[in-house]
Amino acid sequence: SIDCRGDSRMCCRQEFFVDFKEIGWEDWIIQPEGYHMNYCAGLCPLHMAGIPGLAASFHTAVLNLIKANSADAAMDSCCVPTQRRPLSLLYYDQHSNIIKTDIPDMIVDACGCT
Amino acid sequence: APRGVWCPACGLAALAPTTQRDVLIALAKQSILSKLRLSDRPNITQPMPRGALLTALHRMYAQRTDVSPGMPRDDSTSHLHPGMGSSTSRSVCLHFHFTQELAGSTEILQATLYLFWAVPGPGTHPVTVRLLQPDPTGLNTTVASETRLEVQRAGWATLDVGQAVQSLFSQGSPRLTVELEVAHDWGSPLLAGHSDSHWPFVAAQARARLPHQIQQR
Repeated sequence: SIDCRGDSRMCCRQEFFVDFKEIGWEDWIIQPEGYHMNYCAGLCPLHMAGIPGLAASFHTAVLNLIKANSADAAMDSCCVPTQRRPLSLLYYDQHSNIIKTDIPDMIVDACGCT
Repeated sequence: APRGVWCPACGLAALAPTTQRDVLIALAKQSILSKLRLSDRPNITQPMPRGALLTALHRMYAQRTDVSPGMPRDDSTSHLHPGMGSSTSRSVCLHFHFTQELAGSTEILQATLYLFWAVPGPGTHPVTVRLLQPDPTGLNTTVASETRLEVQRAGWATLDVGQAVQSLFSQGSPRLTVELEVAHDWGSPLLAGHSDSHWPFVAAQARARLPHQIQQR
């Protein structure tokens, strides 16, 4: 996958870290220190459909489908997460119990064009 | 937004960086709270010092990964007790170690042993729970108490061990041994092999024994 740089316009992964201390949540969230709320951004013009981050064969298959269906050239595809992982939290609940929980698919590791 | 700068993904005018940051942080908060099914962030009245909490958690985890005091050591390998119950009985021993600093100046207000039973099938399954404590020489163990339970279904069961733990502490030996004796066909009465979420454990409420104030008479 591609990480967004300053002026990248194509589909890429934008890193964004939420520091729990900065938002005043460090008293009830024990671990971790923050949340990597990365997200996908960027353009997915036709010739990029199915890349990056997905199998090249998938890309070829998508392009063939588009040619076969002479899809409208104006149609773009979407820049979406292609790999995600859980966010593991250790926190106090409203009864001050210590809870450990894994929230699935909360952290985006890679982005790609559908 | 600066003139002519466009959000690459949606073609709308890009947000000013500070506005975008605020929007993303609000989104992160809402996303975490909704996944934890919390309407708002909990208000912690007495947050425990972070360092102390993390030390306790690391120590608990470290214990589990090396000596695993809470985990039943598998003494049950065809461990027959002559003269105890039917000759086909078998027993499992659990050893609970309490940290040294707890043993000295601490008064145990209550202590409860939690066991997760794994029953072999329908019906009731008798189990004898013995609390053992080292004799004064420390070489052997004596039975401090014996309880007979009829287990009908799998799940958590509790047993009050406050008296036994208090007497152990007063003897200065911070180690509680629990012996479970079951009929031979039961196999292991505890959920063995599973993740540590079903390990037996002892929850105790204790109070630091304050040094006796000298009463001015």
